[in-house]
Amino acid sequence: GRGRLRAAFATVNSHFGTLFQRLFGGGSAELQLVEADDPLEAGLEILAKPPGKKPQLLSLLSGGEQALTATALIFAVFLTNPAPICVLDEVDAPLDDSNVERLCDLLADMAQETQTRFLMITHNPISMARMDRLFGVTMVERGVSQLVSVDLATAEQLAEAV
Amino acid sequence: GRGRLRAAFATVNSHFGTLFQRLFGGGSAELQLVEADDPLEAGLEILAKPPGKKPQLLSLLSGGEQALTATALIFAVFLTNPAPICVLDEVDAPLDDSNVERLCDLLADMAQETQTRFLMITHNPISMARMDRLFGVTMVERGVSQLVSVDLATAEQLAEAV
Amino acid sequence: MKFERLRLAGFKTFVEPTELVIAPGLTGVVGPNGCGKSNLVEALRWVMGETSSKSLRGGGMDDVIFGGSTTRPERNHAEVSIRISEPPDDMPAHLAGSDHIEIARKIVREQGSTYRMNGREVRARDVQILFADAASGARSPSMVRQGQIGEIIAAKPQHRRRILEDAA
Amino acid sequence: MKFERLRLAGFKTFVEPTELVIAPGLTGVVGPNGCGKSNLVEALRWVMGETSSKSLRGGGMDDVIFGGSTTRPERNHAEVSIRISEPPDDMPAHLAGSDHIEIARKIVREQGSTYRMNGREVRARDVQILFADAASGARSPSMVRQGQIGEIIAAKPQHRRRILEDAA
Ligand SMILES: Nc1ncnc2c1ncn2[C@@H]1O[C@H](COP(=O)(O)OP(=O)(O)OP(=O)(O)O)[C@@H](O)[C@H]1O
Ligand SMILES: Nc1ncnc2c1ncn2[C@@H]1O[C@H](COP(=O)(O)OP(=O)(O)OP(=O)(O)O)[C@@H](O)[C@H]1O
Ligand SMILES: [Mg+2]
Ligand SMILES: [Mg+2]
Repeated sequence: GRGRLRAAFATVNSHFGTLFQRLFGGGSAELQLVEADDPLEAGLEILAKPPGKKPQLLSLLSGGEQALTATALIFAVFLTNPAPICVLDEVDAPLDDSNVERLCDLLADMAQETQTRFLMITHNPISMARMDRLFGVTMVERGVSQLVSVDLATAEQLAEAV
Repeated sequence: GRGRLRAAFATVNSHFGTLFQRLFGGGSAELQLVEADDPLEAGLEILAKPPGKKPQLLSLLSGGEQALTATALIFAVFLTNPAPICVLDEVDAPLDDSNVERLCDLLADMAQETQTRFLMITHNPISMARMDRLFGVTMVERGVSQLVSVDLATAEQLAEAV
Repeated sequence: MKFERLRLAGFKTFVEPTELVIAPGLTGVVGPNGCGKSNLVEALRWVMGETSSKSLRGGGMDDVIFGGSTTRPERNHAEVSIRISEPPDDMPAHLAGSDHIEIARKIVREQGSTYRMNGREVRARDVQILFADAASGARSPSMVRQGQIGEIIAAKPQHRRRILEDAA
Repeated sequence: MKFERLRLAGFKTFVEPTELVIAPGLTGVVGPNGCGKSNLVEALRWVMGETSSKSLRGGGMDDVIFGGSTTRPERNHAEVSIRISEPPDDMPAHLAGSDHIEIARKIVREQGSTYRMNGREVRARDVQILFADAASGARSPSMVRQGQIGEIIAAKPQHRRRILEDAA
């Protein structure tokens, strides 16, 4: 009920603030319950202040800033109750190189701290280079997928394969 | 009225089929007016057959295949009545390297054929390398944008700048 | 609980038997557009008890069975299994004390799907509870689908609150 | 009609006077997340007569004026101008025969915005019609906003039909 949701909000919000700072390399952010006094009816708003900028609602940030902020929220919920596996399907697509590096730093740290195993689907060569191992999915025969273990050089070629 | 919409549908559909084949390097695709006999009330459905696969509705394609198909539709509408300027804001984000190359091939061809000037916002090094010139937007002073003309090597560094 | 290995056959574009080892740390999955990367993630969600075919980008649940290509006929069944180690304590009786558990789900066209744990048939709920107790499962916040980040950004605040409920 | 150059000052993060030359062929715009690339596109749509502040990611239209940073105070006005060559034949009388036209839009906080063509004040409609006749303008299908591809994919078929109406 309400009590559990309030407690979850407090935990997620505290993780969220820390994760935002790690992903943005500074700044600050917080969650707010809006539109109703009862947490079970309220909406979740996000107020974010990228380093050196004024605080803004999520909707006024840039595309990449929004994606990075939403990623911090997802990880804040994840860290509240870490699962044995975490799968991320192209979450790095809108990010620039330095944000991709910080995201991979965070993933490497979380893999250490929580024993969680991470699967990351990506087209980004920087992310590929940060993985412990890589699998390539190919369609040598059109319409039929094959999974092969690859090294980084092959992976980059694979991303170019028709 | 109905007549104009039917004529526009026919023109856009024919461009769409050709552009799909260029962007996918094969296969075929078509538009369909569904859900009503009156074109002014109908919905627009997209049937796409990537090379070597069975035809599918847009919703059953992969993320990148959907983005490429939607891009073909946007260009089909554009070619029906070419504008003097075309601006594309990170349309290449979900695409793999060979699809980015084919997209850039198409842009280069269209810039020749239609005299249209293209502005392409991108984080993708392959797209950057295919541009005729590059501008970098930086925030040396946080919160304040500055525009500078750059060469490719600087552009790639810029994408990494914090 | 630790996830060790995923095996699939006949599931979407993975017609041939395929095995993905899930080792500790960060495992990257790469490949061209449309080659089957997201299908792999859906296989994992499916074996953990996903009941909505729409959330697997399909019409009916039979859409997870290989539908054929220009060179191969469609298949009639699909099977996915996941091997886990260090299972939680409160397992069903026939599994108590096992170090490893193999959870399998099989579907036959027009006949629905069945679940097994170490070879014995179990209910869908048994599988769903096993994973939910480990903060995992098909709807877990740790399974971030392609485009889900965009959905969170576009969601109205009322909808976004649902994410918190996962954490409660 | 050809677009030659965009100039802006005080518009969103472009506080200082900025000029973007628009040459023939393909011009790439690059830079880190949040640096102002999409703001540049919005400046172009704004000067062409955009009336919806929501489609410029703002609350009211004053949100296009620089709102300040941790080191600078907010501004009170913003101005964007676009220079075009080879204008269409049916131009307003005072512009007939000009080779180049400079279309400018200026906004002052809490006072709304005004449009000028080659220095003389005109109505918003005059600017909107000028660009619409050349298949361009703030809502032209050739201005593809960030995330718009995703919106087309997610749209229901009834909504997608609107794209055809742009072509009709
Ligand atoms: N039951 C099925 N049988 C055969 N093919 C299928 C089936 N279901 C989906 N597909 C095909 O699988 C492909 C989608 O694969 P998937 O979404 O995994 O690609 P992806 O590698 O994630 O690509 P992207 O990088 O674009 O996201 C589509 O081309 C679709 O037609
Ligand atoms: N009126 C304004 N005054 C000051 N800053 C503003 C104003 N309007 C928007 N901004 C800021 O501009 C930034 C967004 O810039 P923009 O969307 O152009 O980034 P971008 O370069 O497109 O980034 P991305 O690669 O992530 O898409 C946000 O940080 C936002 O706070
Ligand atoms: Mg995918
Ligand atoms: Mg942007």
